[in-house]
This record gives sequence, C-alpha cells and structure tokens, in this order.
Amino acid sequence: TVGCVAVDGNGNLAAATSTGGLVNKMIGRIGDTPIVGAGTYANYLCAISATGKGEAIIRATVGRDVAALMEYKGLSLKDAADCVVENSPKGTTGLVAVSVTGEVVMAFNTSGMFRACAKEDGTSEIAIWD
Amino acid sequence: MGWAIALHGGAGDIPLSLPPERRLPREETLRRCLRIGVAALKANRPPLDVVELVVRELENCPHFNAGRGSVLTTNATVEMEACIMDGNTKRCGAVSGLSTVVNAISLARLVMEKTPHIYLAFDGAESFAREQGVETRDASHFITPENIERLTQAKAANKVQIDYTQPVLEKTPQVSSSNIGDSQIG
Repeated sequence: TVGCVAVDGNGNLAAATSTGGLVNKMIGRIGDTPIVGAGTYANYLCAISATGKGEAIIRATVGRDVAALMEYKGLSLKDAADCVVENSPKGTTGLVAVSVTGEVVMAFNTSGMFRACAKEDGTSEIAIWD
Repeated sequence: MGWAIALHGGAGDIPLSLPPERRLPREETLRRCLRIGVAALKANRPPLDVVELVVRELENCPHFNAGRGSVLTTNATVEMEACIMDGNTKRCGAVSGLSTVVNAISLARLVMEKTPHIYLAFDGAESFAREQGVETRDASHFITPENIERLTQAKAANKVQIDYTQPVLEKTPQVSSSNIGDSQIG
C-alpha cells in the first residue's frame, strides 16, 4: 500500500491511498484503502492515509476515528493518531496524517513503515523503523 | 501555519535485516516522491493535485504494493484499489477490483469529479476507465517476479499476508521473520 497526505499554506487538506491488497487474497476481497473513513479520510481538520491489515483498519475505522477525536474531543493530531494506533491490534496498523495547522504524524504499531515527510519550516524525515 | 506533506509505502513486519539492495531502492523512491510533493506544494498546487501526483509516482514504482508491483490474489491476478478525498468539501472517490488501470488513484479522482457516486468497483470501474480513456495496460504490466515468489511462499504457508509480514512456512521449523528478508507481501 502507498499513500500521501498534504496540507497547503491556506489549510487545504487532501488524502490519497492506493494498494494491491493482500498476498493470496480471495478474488473480490476489498481492503481498507477504498473505504472512506477507514484507510483514507480527510476533512477540514486533518487528512489520513492508513496501511496495514485492511480488516483491522476497517473494524477500527482508523481514518474517521482520528478525525473525530480532533473534531469532537479537540485532541491534537498526534494525540488522536497515537490513541487510534495504540488501540488497534498490535502489528496491524500504520498511518500518515497532516493537520490544518501543519502538524505531521507518522504512527504505526507494526515493526516498520516506509515513510517520508516534510514541512515548510524545513524539517523532513525518511525512515523505515523506529 | 505552513504547508506539510507525508507519504508511506506500506507498514508491517519489515525485518531489520532488510538487505541494502532491497532497502535502498525503496528509500530512494520515498526521497524522490517527497521531492516531487514538496516542489508541487511550493508551486502552490492544490493538495488534491499533490497527493494524486505523489501516489501516481509510488504506483509506478515496482518496489511498492500498488500499481506496478501490486501483490497477487490467490489466482495470481491483480485487483488494485484506491481512494482520494478532499478535506474542505469531503468530496471523495474510490475504486476497487482494477486489473488493467495503470494509475488507480487517478481513476478514483475521476469517480469523484465525473460521477455522482463515491465508489465504483470491478467491471463497473474497469468500464468507467475505458470510458474516461485513462491509461490501461495488460495485467502482466503489474506483475513482478518478486510478487510471484511471494504468492508462492504465502500459498506454501497457507496464509494471507499483510504488508511486509513474513510467511512462516508450515513445513519448516519456526523461522523468525527477520531472517526471511523483504517480502512486500501486502
């Protein structure tokens, strides 16, 4: 699975995810990626692209949960994302997310996630493991 | 506030022993795609364009599980899926069950922009692709030798695998996943 989230200097947000799914999956199996609110989600507060085990991410409604915690509880992107990832079954979930205020989170409860990010203030990261 | 971007190439049990010849091309693709996304944001392109552009690049890279390099179904075919969403309007588009569309993310965007729907799948999605004239290729374009091998491993282990999880082969003694190397199993 691959994904990207972005926010511009005016606070416009977008998310995109694409995948081939699971190796040896049944014909017709749908994962989390195309399920809005699970593998991919964006609203006026944040944008999220998730990856991992689709069935777990759908059950956890990962994308929408992160946004809802920000929307209804006023959590920061980092607190919301950490809460959702920590509460997903271990080894099943990773996500990248940005917020309207330019926060970036790359959280995962697997052993690794191929990831990269950059911000206008010049900070950037490319990593696989913790 | 300022702009920001983040991208991923999949998560899972990625072994620390991933050999350089498998790790470096992936890191290089992440670096190249990050550069493309940053340049687009600096050029004031809308985030919807930016995320589509970056995901297209990642789809075209055979080292990641999307587009070329998609993992295989139990029938050794590809069924690709994608989704795109605009935060301000909550407009979104999704597709599933694609086997010939080179860039699934762009078809997802066309679903968002050219149809009253959100999600098209399988035959419907494929015929929409023809109608829209997006680039399509023979299914073999997406299949790599590595993924054929991974399917073989997964079948031997009688497992369905998530991204990068190592199959533990039934017939062999329990082998720590970190010893099997990269799997990009999806």
